[in-house]
Amino acid sequence: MARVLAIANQKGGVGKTTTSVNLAAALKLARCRVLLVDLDPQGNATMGSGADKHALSASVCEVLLGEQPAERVIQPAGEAWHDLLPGNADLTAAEVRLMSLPDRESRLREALVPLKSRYDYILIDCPPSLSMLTVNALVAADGVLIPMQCEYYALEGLTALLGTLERVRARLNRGLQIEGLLRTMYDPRSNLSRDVSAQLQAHFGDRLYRTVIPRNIRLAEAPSHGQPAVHYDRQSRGAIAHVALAGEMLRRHRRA
Amino acid sequence: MARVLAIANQKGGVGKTTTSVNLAAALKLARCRVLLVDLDPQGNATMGSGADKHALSASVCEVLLGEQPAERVIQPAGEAWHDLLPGNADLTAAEVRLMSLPDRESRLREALVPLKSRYDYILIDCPPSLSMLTVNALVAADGVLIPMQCEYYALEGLTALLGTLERVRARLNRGLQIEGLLRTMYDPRSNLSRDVSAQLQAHFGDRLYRTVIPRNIRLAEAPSHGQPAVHYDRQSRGAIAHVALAGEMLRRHRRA
Ligand SMILES: Nc1ncnc2c1ncn2[C@@H]1O[C@H](COP(=O)(O)OP(=O)(O)OP(=O)(O)O)[C@@H](O)[C@H]1O
Ligand SMILES: Nc1ncnc2c1ncn2[C@@H]1O[C@H](COP(=O)(O)OP(=O)(O)OP(=O)(O)O)[C@@H](O)[C@H]1O
Ligand SMILES: [Mg+2]
Ligand SMILES: [Mg+2]
Repeated sequence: MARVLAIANQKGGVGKTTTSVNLAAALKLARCRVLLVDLDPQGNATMGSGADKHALSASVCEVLLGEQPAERVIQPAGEAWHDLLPGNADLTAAEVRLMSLPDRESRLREALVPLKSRYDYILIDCPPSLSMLTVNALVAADGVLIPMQCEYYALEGLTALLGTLERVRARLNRGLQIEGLLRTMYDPRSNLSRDVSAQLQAHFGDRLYRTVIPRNIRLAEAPSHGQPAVHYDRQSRGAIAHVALAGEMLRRHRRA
Repeated sequence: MARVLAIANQKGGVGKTTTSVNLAAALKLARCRVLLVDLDPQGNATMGSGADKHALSASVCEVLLGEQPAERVIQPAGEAWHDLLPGNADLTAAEVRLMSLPDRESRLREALVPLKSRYDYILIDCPPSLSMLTVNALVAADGVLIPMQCEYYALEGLTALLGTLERVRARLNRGLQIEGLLRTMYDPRSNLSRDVSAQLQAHFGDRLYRTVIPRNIRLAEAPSHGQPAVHYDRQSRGAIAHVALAGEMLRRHRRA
């Protein structure tokens, strides 16, 4: 049975998409069966995985609205890449239509049920907001992976995110856990990064991944080639860090 | 009469709040009368300006819903700082309530009318989405300042933003112009930054500010002290760049 992970943080630009795309590719390299769901109207995870968000005949939007089953919309990948349930700007209109549906928070969860036996991991890239799309991801998820830039505004926003997780757990998804917090774009030379990192360690203990993603230009270059860095430049520090993250995650799940 | 500028880009983490807070402070240093409106539920511009988003008796939320006039909610600053119309997480609920109001897109524009004679500039920090809050800012604005990180996903998202500006101009605010595109977190050593910058120059010509904001750690440190970098460390490259931006903007407006 697939483990469903939401990659979420309402703070913008903290590395949600970079984590989603590269972790999906790294888990696939470790011979897992992986699906990546792009739930962000920006469609960045779609483009970063090599698909064209402007040329989709259908996307996760139709799946949320019940117009297509997920398996018809998924773009299967070859041996080396992860499958993709693509997203694009249609999601903005879908979110408004979702608001008037009775089971609006659990549309994605229902849509993923028939897929769970086919995958080991289903990752969901979330938009930078605590909107109905992100709530759908949190209701569908077993765990939340929180990418954290080690800076003030990102740290400051963590309280609001944890509050939302608590409300979703209480009312909509009892099993929702924090899978882990991941330090991203980390610059060890900066006092600010070290200070924030120390605060995260004090608060979250072993829910903070030991793996830290360094700031590495190859992670920013890879999307313009439509590839995860894990394929674009496997020897880069950014790619190696995501392979290490996949390894840490797999070890945790095997122990559990 | 105040010039109203929306600081907008749905791509997350491109420097909207950093630009809003530091440009407001720099314009104030240049002896302009300045109001900063925080329209992001994250409340980052509020915290970055030294206010406490958790201790507000009222915020821009009440102003949008017509429960309080803006002048009662504004936190006047001393001589050296900009006035603030603060925002916080209440904005998330306000956005849902706005959806059912008849004039939902122009609530902010109406609320700012009585303030226009008191200020030279009104800056609006927008959330990372093309939602009803951002549309309110675009309807209220004379111009849009677009912070642009010179990386692939930010460049890729520009088309969607320009499309939204076009729709707002056609249906809701004929006078809406692009005030300018601002290159942020710029690292001249990176080929990616240089490539993207060249593409922006080719497409936007003189609508691209000559002033470029460099990546500078003091800009990331200042918010944890509740101050704009322009006050926290006026000699830093980040602060100097925002003072230069204010100068470039004032020269453009005087010439117009
Ligand atoms: N470790 C890193 N080193 C260097 N650049 C990075 C790193 N991680 C992400 N980036 C770049 O920083 C920018 C922001 O990252 P990304 O888009 O993944 O964040 P996000 O949280 O998904 O943003 P949004 O809130 O808009 O969805 C992108 O241009 C990306 O390529
Ligand atoms: N030029 C810069 N140099 C270094 N750090 C910067 C710079 N500009 C912004 N930052 C830091 O980068 C992070 C993102 O910037 P900021 O929060 O201003 O972006 P934003 O577009 O407002 O994000 P959001 O989409 O969440 O509203 C913040 O931690 C900020 O302190
Ligand atoms: Mg993203
Ligand atoms: Mg912001």
